[in-house]
Amino acid sequence: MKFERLRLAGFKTFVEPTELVIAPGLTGVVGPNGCGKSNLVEALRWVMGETSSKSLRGGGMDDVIFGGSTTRPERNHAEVSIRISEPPDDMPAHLAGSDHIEIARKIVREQGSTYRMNGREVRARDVQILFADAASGARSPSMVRQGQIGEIIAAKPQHRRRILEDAA
Amino acid sequence: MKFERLRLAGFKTFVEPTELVIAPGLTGVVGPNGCGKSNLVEALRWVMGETSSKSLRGGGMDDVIFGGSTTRPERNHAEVSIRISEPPDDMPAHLAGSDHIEIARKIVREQGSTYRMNGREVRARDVQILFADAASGARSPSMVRQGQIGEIIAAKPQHRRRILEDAA
Amino acid sequence: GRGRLRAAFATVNSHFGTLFQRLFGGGSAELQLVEADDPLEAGLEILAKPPGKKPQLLSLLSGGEQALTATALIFAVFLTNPAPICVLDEVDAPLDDSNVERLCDLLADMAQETQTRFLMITHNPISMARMDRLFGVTMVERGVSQLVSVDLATAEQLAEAV
Amino acid sequence: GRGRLRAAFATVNSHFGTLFQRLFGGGSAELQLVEADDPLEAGLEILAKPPGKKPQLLSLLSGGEQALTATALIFAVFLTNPAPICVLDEVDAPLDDSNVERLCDLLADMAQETQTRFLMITHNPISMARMDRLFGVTMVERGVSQLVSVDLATAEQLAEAV
Ligand SMILES: Nc1ncnc2c1ncn2[C@@H]1O[C@H](COP(=O)(O)OP(=O)(O)OP(=O)(O)O)[C@@H](O)[C@H]1O
Ligand SMILES: Nc1ncnc2c1ncn2[C@@H]1O[C@H](COP(=O)(O)OP(=O)(O)OP(=O)(O)O)[C@@H](O)[C@H]1O
Ligand SMILES: [Mg+2]
Ligand SMILES: [Mg+2]
Repeated sequence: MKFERLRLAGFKTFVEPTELVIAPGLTGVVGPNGCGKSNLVEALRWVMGETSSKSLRGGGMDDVIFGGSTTRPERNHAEVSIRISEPPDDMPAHLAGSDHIEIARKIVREQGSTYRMNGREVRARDVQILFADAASGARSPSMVRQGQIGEIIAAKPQHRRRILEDAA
Repeated sequence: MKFERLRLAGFKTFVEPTELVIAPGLTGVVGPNGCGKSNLVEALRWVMGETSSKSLRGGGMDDVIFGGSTTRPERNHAEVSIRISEPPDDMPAHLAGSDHIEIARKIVREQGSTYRMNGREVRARDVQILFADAASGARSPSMVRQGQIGEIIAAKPQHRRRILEDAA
Repeated sequence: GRGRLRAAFATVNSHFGTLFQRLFGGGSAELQLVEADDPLEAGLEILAKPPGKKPQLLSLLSGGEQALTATALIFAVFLTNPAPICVLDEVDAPLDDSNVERLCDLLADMAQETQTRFLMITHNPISMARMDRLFGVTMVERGVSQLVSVDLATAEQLAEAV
Repeated sequence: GRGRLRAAFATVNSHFGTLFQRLFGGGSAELQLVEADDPLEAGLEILAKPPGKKPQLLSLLSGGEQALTATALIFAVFLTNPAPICVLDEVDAPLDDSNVERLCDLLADMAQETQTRFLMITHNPISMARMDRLFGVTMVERGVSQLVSVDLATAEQLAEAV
């Protein structure tokens, strides 16, 4: 599996449709404090099936929808999609043989969110399993949140053992 | 009260006698990771009467004594002194009228530490009161430890109130 | 008791609002006592409005915005009763360049106003350049610290020394 | 169960030792299961010996040494089962220049060996210069993020933009 491109609209501070191409090698993301860099990472974790709004620094899950600024009103929905190539072998029937898969998640205020793969609605579990099988996903050890290094250092040894369980 | 100079020997990684002049304005301290910058700050907190070895990142208080390296043996004692000018008015009798005061703290492995002001032995409380009266001291809000900003951010509101108590 | 804490809260809150605006170059912020009517039992919450954004609780700000807001709080408490010395150990680590500049502007102003002497430990070249003088800590002999007075060019090299 | 955890511990520990040496340019480190005989109940302790120093528990290292050691642990777990993408949000903040260089050396090597694509969020000019490409996030309109592809010179200016 390879990650090719992330698209988002209405997600946190990314009101306007935005596209981030994910090319091989090292891609740097820079910008001033508070400009939206960590929001971008949360969009990626969200589309991969994150269920805890607290781990996205929000109260309820609707907090991922653009909440307005001093010049714009709040939005009612948000959508993020990730395009992957070389999918794993055991895909659901309607996707078997596809070279590329577009996984999308959409949320409407007070109505919850829905997932799609190549345009057809699927369950959250289907998306979570797809990424977990590739050692990826919202809670993967390869998604290092801001401040997570500090949490590992401060954690008691019993808590730190949880990291090993990810590897087991 | 003005802080003029810090001297230390045998304290953590400062095995050799070291002197830091504290001049007016902004003094920067730089150097690679692990070279001893935070140890310097702990020396200042220690001489001002710090009683908790845990807050100096140690097990017991003897952990402030140089513990050896791959090329040198451990030491048996450590000493830090701070020289201040313009002391407050209500000093102990033997110091009344002095322009400068040298506060020193010495520790000997397994024998605890002793405090001196201008060469005469005093109690820990005398040193702690001297600095507390000048809004300073080991626990003063003006001594911002590495990682303390992160602790304030992560603290629950009940814990954060403690900061106000320092100001009361 | 309660009276002293209420008075301290009012003083710290007023300093905090001013310092927040200086560090963020605008916006506004305030402290709130929450979770109990008795100030001795209450929690301290922070409501911050970075310039051009909606007011948010501290937990919803970005990493750098949180650090800058917490720094404003620490200085608000400090200014309530200025100490003769203030030591800051890598408080600039999460900040971008323009926030580091504003932090150093504030430090320079406070050093003038309060006669306080500041020690700032930093890896940031912008902060280094704003100091009145620099000391380098080296470990020429591994495990053994040595303190040397340095100029800016040496300091930047030192930060690169293994 | 216990067997899988013991096997994972052995693999992660061996990666961890190698990665620690690469990130510190020497020394050695190991993981230990402590506080219980049953690995499912035990705690994970870290013993680290930076080059030229005596071995210490993680809590006795400096801020930067702790961050670098924890980073070695995260990558040890990652290498046990490499994911197609790895995202690092300001992991270089507490590091000095030579540690940032070694971290970037390691990332470049891993990107080659594992085909993993890395996204690194950073304020550090040294890290920026080591990336294959850079995206800038700006807030030309306050409260609204915009993503632009940038070159190094622009990226450094962007980090200074208010
Ligand atoms: N739903 C939302 N609608 C609008 N703004 C939001 C929403 N959720 C979060 N924000 C804003 O996004 C900003 C945080 O952005 P983010 O954490 O991505 O910044 P960052 O670029 O990572 O900064 P730093 O360098 O300080 O870590 C905050 O100012 C916050 O108020
Ligand atoms: N009693 C002691 N004897 C010898 N070495 C000690 C002693 N106590 C601590 N150390 C060593 O001091 C080092 C930590 O130094 P310190 O925390 O001051 O580094 P620093 O310059 O602040 O680094 P950073 O930039 O990473 O924060 C550690 O490597 C630790 O092992
Ligand atoms: Mg961030
Ligand atoms: Mg330090």
